[in-house]
This record gives sequence, C-alpha cells and structure tokens, in this order.
Amino acid sequence: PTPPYLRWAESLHSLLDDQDGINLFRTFLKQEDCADLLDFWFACSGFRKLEPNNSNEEKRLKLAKAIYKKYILDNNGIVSRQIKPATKSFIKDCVMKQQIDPAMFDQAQTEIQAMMEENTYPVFLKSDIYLEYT
Amino acid sequence: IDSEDDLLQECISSAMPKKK
Repeated sequence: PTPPYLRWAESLHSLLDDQDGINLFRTFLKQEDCADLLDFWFACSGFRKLEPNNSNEEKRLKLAKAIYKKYILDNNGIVSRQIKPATKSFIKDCVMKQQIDPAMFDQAQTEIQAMMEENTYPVFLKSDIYLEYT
Repeated sequence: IDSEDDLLQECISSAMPKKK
C-alpha cells in the first residue's frame, strides 16, 4: 500500500483527508505565519455541517459571527487578504441581516482553497519539513 | 456559555477527519 506521506503529494484533498498530513501541513503553515488559512478552511467545512434546525439557530448565528470576526473583518488578516471584496461583503451582509445559510462561507472557502492549491501546498511539498518527514 | 474561541475550535475539529 502507498504510504500516507506519498498520498499527501497527490492532491490538497488527500493531504487534508489525513490527520497526520493536516498536522504536518499546519506546522509548516505556522512557520510561514499563515495557519489561519487552514483553520478557516476547516471552520467553513464545520459550519456547513451544522444542519439548520430550531435548536441550533443561536449557535449557528454565534459561530457565523465568530468566523466573520476572526478571519474576515480584519482586512489585514491573511485570510481576509485572499478573499475577494464581493465575497467579503456578501458574508458581511449575511451576518448583519442574520441570514445564516449553511453555504454562506462556500465561496470564501473556495477562494482560500484555490490559493492553497496554487501557493502554500506546492511550497509545502518542497519544504524541509515535508522532505524530512518522508 | 461557550466563548467564541471554544465554538470556533469545536467547529474546526468537527470538520477534521477522524484518526484512522
């Protein structure tokens, strides 16, 4: 069978589908001061998994606000800088009008994912941290 | 009451793959 660290080089998704891969990628991103990219990506996935129902309305609103505040509101933040202005205002509108939809962070997540696929992921595969691990 | 950070952490962890 293919060792996990070789599968990590196949695609970003195969890396993010493995706990050890995520940990190593996160250590690398932390060195580069951009671990927020990964945390945001997972926060978006986690948010989407919360099914809307009467018992978690408050939690979903609180969480949407927390994600917005931590990653998007500060225009100098690493995540915020990679998200298109139109996407940011869409999310801001959803939060302000309390229109909390499971898919409200999907576009932002796609933009961050594209950035990781083009930039941080290929750099990670050439990094000392990955090569030493293999 | 959950703090915002706890809520975020819980959300991030919920999306991570389980250890195989």
